[in-house]
Amino acid sequence: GLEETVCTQRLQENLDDPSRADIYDPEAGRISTLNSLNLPILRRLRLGAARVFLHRNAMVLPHWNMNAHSLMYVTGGRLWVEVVKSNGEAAFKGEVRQGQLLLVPQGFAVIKRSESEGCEYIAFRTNDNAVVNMLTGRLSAMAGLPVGLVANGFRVSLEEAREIKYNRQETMLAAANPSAQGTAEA
Amino acid sequence: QAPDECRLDQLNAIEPTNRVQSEAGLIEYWDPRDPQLQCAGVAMLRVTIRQNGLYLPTYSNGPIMAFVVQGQGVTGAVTSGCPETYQESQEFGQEQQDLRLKDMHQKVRQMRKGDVLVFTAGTAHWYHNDGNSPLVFVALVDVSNYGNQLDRILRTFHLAGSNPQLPERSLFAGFETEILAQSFNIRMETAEKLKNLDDSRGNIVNIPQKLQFVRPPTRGTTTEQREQYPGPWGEYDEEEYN
Repeated sequence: GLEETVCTQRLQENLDDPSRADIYDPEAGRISTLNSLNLPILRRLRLGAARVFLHRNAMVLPHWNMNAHSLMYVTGGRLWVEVVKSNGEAAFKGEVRQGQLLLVPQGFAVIKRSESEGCEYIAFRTNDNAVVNMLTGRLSAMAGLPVGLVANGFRVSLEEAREIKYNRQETMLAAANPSAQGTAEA
Repeated sequence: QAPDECRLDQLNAIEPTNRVQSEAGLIEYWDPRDPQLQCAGVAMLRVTIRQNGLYLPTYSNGPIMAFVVQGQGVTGAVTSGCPETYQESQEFGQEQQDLRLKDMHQKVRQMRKGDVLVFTAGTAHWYHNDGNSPLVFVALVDVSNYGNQLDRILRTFHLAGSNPQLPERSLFAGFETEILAQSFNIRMETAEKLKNLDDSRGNIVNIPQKLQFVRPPTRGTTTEQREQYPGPWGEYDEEEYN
């Protein structure tokens, strides 16, 4: 019976098709994720992937990988990446160009921002249900904390704590607008 | 597991060897090189939070199981993608049209002596001692769990706070201020504060006034009061509630 079961199982998935995007922002770009829910064989392999297309000056907002390493291979353009390890020191801060590979270890915090020509990359993940935790944005860890805790933890006013929690309403992708610096919206 | 990690010729009762003092508490670690802990593939720590102390949000590279030895408090875990279901009632602005929530955050939980708490690897969590005595819990971090894909060394990632003794700083300290301000859409001065660079309070900080957050009322006031009214299956009497 293998010819009708194991031998016919789905082994491929196209992640470049824009209509398949799981996360989409017309200003910033799109992300298509691959995990064991949309490609079941990955459950056995314990692997996953994400295909990311960023428009020029777009950001993947700061986050950490909860349960996987992520190996990012740039297929086009350039990307500014900052990776921070557990003691708060930068593990990587620099540009990653087409053809280069960068490991973002589990738990390490990372920010990515595409350069002027935009960027695209594939991220291989060492878990079939890799989960990302955001540090900013509507669904982030910061948004999930009480405002009083944010104020005390960072020694900021309640108003600043609210800005930290709520000023960024996107979830994962955002257009980086350099001119917006220093003019935070309440 | 490396072949020589479980050569246990003799077992010993062991006590914590490393102490990290913070403004409002203490974290004690058992020696991670102890053969017994290496064999078990775990890291162990004991946390003491003084009255009004707040253990700032952290996450680690393995699942955590903690047991509350003494005291009571509040804990919260921020789970990826979960909504902020604890919401403070809406307030009206000057025009009676500027409707907004004062605050909203993810669920918080009461913790008290005897409780076991668990957190998955990479889940940020915090604790606050709102009781009248020190809050003490002992925690196991399963660094050999499949959930940990780093090495078997306990790594704690801090969302806030810094500890000059270790030295350990918050994750935000490692980012450039400019890209942080862009990410959060906040002023550069606020982004600078996020980095906690001149903060020497450690990871457990003192809350000058009682920490305010949205939470439902608790049943009863003390453990003793509750234990006077055990229900038929050991539950507490709820006759005063509809």
